[in-house]
Amino acid sequence: AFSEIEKDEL
Amino acid sequence: MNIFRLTGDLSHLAAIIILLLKIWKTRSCAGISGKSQILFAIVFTTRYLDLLSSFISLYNTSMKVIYIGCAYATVYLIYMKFRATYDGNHDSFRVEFLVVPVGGLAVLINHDFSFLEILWTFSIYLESVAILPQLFMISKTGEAETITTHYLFCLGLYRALYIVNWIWRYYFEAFFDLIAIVAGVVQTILYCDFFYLYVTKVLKGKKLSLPA
Repeated sequence: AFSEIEKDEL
Repeated sequence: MNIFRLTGDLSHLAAIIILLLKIWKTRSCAGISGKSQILFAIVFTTRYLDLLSSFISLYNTSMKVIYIGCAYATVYLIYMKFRATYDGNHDSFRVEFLVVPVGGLAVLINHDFSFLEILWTFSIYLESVAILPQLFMISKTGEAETITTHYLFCLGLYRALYIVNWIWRYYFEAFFDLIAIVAGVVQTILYCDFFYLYVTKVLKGKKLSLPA
């Protein structure tokens, strides 16, 4: 799912 | 990281600092919506819970700490230190009409039905409408201090720059997050009439006053 992608934005 | 996201973050940081300094230097929060500032504190708290669990970069972590620290410091100044100057009568937007629908939407539409992901989604949706109490207050008082308009301009500009960042990331990194994009577009649209007034009035040295 999407949440695997690192959330790197503030 | 790209230049649009970096300038967006710096514009956001500038807005937060401008507001904090305005309240601290003038020892007054006249014209400032405490409700919007509470919503922003909630936005940062629910979005940056991963501060404890994941480390992305020194920049990422330090900016999150600064945002959260300034947000709570601003709320403290408004509701504690300078509460005598808080204009509660004009800060009358019913925030429950924002928080409840946003909370429901975050549970229904998200990327992953997990605790942190739903909180992040809630934070993204809430941020897109968090400025409404402030804009509502300005429409009720019919005017805004010039420093407050600079704060709002930087705040609106930050998410507009993020939209450019998302376009950039779509083409060069094949990355896009529809939830953040849709909420960011809504958020930026809410500033449009303020942007018009800011450019046509404040930048020409006039005071921002709405036809009452």
